[in-house]
Amino acid sequence: MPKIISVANQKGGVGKTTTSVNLAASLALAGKEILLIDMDPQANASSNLGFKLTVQDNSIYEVLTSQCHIDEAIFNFASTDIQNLRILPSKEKLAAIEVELVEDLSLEERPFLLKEKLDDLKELENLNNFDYIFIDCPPSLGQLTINALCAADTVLIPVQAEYFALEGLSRLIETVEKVKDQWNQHLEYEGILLCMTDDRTNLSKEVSEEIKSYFGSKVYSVSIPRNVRVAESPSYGKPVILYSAVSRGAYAYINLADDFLERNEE
Amino acid sequence: MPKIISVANQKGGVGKTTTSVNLAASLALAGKEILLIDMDPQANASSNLGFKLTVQDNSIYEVLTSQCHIDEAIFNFASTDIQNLRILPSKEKLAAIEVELVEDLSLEERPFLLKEKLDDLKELENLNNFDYIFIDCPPSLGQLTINALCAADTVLIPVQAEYFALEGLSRLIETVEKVKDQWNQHLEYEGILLCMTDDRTNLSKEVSEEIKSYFGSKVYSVSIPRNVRVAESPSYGKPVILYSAVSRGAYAYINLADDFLERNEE
Ligand SMILES: Nc1ncnc2c1ncn2[C@@H]1O[C@H](COP(=O)(O)OP(=O)(O)OP(=O)(O)O)[C@@H](O)[C@H]1O
Ligand SMILES: Nc1ncnc2c1ncn2[C@@H]1O[C@H](COP(=O)(O)OP(=O)(O)OP(=O)(O)O)[C@@H](O)[C@H]1O
Ligand SMILES: [Mg+2]
Ligand SMILES: [Mg+2]
Repeated sequence: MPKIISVANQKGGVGKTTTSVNLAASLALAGKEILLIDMDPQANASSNLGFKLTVQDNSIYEVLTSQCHIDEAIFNFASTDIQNLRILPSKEKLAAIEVELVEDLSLEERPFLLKEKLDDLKELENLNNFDYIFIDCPPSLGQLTINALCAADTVLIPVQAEYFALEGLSRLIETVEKVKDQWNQHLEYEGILLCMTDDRTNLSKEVSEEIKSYFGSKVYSVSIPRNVRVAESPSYGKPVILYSAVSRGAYAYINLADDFLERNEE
Repeated sequence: MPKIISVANQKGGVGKTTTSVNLAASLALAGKEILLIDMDPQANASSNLGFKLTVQDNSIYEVLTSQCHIDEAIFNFASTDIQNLRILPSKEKLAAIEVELVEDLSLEERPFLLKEKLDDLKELENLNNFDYIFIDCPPSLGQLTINALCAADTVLIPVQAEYFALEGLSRLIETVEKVKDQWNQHLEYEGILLCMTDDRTNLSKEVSEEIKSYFGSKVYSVSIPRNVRVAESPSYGKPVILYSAVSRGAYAYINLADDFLERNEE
């Protein structure tokens, strides 16, 4: 049974997609079987791995609206360097789901649409050999993120070491606790990851310290520095470890993958 | 009649709140009467100006749900340095509006809830002397952003000079054109603003060039450099021009205010 990890934070631009893609790729490079699900209508995770979908292609939208079976929307990442990374991509149309869910499903059914589809996956022998499934969430606490939290075993929270991101953290924790109480009792924290840190500024250091003192061991000892190679890699359709393996950004995500495996496989 | 400008971009973390707050403050400092409306449940614009609302306080949520009249939710920015900046703050509860709008209002009525409330403002003599009203939008193209676009005369689009932000721009333009066709014929572009630029990286320069070549004169000649003083100012409850007036960030927003007035008042 694969472990399902949602990567979530309603604050925009904190590194959710960058972390989903680069942690998934680093773990695949370490030999793990990985599925990355793009649950954001912006479809940044999909394009970061070179997927630009047309209206005919299947995506998470067709899966959630039962227009296709989940295994018909899973694609291989086209790279000879990483064999075991697959993706369930997104498209713009997914934005319509928020309204469709409210109109079509009852209050009790809405949060579990994605979970049901992932349960379908478990019945399919050939697809069931994933070690980890990552879900990249949009910058909101709407139905898409709620569905991801209800389907997940754990939640990984990227945080930018800045003021607004710190402020939003308490609201995210409230939402996670609510989801845990009402819909998904076994939801736990995978960890809190400091992203785009800059050791030259007091702001970054002070906010990082504040988060570490508040959340203790939940915070990964590895933090991801701001590194232009990380921001460049999506335009080449690659994770940063393939685009610029010797960069500080690639190095940090490889360290994160080590830390992740230590927490999960020891 | 005040001019209404929505500050929108569904991509997260590109500088919507920072631009709304600092452009509004710079224009108020230049003697204009300004109202800033926070239409984001994250309430970052509110906290950037020192407002932390309790459940009893009125906010845009109480206005939209007709629990109070619009003039009962407008507050003065508490600073002797800037007299003519007022704010209609937000609170977390606003997130519930997305679902409430779908359940309570018809498809035709949903986009115009904010516009109707702002029309109420026009009837109130004492409040009608605003020169400009800015609306800070959340990172999505849901009902809150649609309402802001339907209430606005123009839309100001902050863009980060990075790959994902560039990709999302075409989707935002599609949405603006759709709103223009279906609901708000006179909606125009106020301008496209490059935020968090970094002259030391090729990525920032290349993406900036691409945006300028595509959008031409719609792009402000002023761009906002990445400057740590800008990111520090919200933790002091102030716009950057009051927190650190001699910083590159403050200087850029003052230049933007000049450019904005040239486009609007000549
Ligand atoms: N460590 C890093 N160094 C430099 N740039 C980074 C880093 N991490 C992310 N970025 C860049 O910062 C921007 C925001 O990151 P990203 O899009 O991953 O955040 P997000 O939380 O997924 O955003 P959204 O809320 O829109 O989904 C992107 O342009 C990305 O390329
Ligand atoms: N010019 C700048 N220099 C340095 N930091 C900046 C600058 N502009 C914005 N920031 C910081 O970058 C982060 C993102 O900016 P901001 O919150 O304004 O974006 P946003 O588009 O409103 O985000 P959201 O999508 O969550 O609403 C914030 O922490 C902010 O303080
Ligand atoms: Mg993202
Ligand atoms: Mg904002």
